[in-house]
Amino acid sequence: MGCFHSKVARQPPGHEDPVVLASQTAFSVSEVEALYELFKMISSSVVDDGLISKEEFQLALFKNRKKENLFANRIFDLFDVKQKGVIDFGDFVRSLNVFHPNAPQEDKINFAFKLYDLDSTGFIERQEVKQMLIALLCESEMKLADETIEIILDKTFIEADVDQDGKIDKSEWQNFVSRNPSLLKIMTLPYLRDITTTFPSFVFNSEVDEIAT
Amino acid sequence: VAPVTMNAFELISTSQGLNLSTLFEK
Repeated sequence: MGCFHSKVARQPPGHEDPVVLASQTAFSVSEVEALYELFKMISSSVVDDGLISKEEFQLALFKNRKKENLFANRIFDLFDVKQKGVIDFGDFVRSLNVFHPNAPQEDKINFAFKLYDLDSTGFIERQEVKQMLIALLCESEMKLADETIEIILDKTFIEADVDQDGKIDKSEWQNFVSRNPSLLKIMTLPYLRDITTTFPSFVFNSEVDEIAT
Repeated sequence: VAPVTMNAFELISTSQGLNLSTLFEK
């Protein structure tokens, strides 16, 4: 039988109890503690303050802090649940939980919708999709003529925007994704299954006396 | 696959900024 007695006074500010976080997510207590090892690495890469700044997030993602990227910014803003300009450990675990292979499909669909709804109007508009395509071309070697971008947008909106009002609402998005399940591939991180083997040092820093998996 | 045969979201999802697996690379 697992028996959890949290030790006190070892947690930095903003660090939530792993037992509580495990109870709210698909992660076990050990996995939350292993995620804390990753969190500590990222959050101390520029300033060791127990919080992930946008710069630290970009550094972890691209191994290059100068690389501005629309999509990385968008992910950061969605992880920054409390809109504080930084990601604390609770935000980090709850947000990564959506990317867990066992997370509900509906959570993944909703997260992807928010990701692409750049101005948070509740709709993915054609102009937003165009902006994302242009951002993609800027970051990659790919070159597409403006007419080609418009053809891609036409094709996409004919398929996704069922009522043809020029924007994709949540239910249109759900239908579109169910017909194109590969779109959700980015929403699952198989790495999250092996987090305790990737960061085994969590065992030495464990805050619970006994760890049940 | 030629990009023009892909829909916009398939293309967008190839962005490096959406590939969170790199967070786990030490």
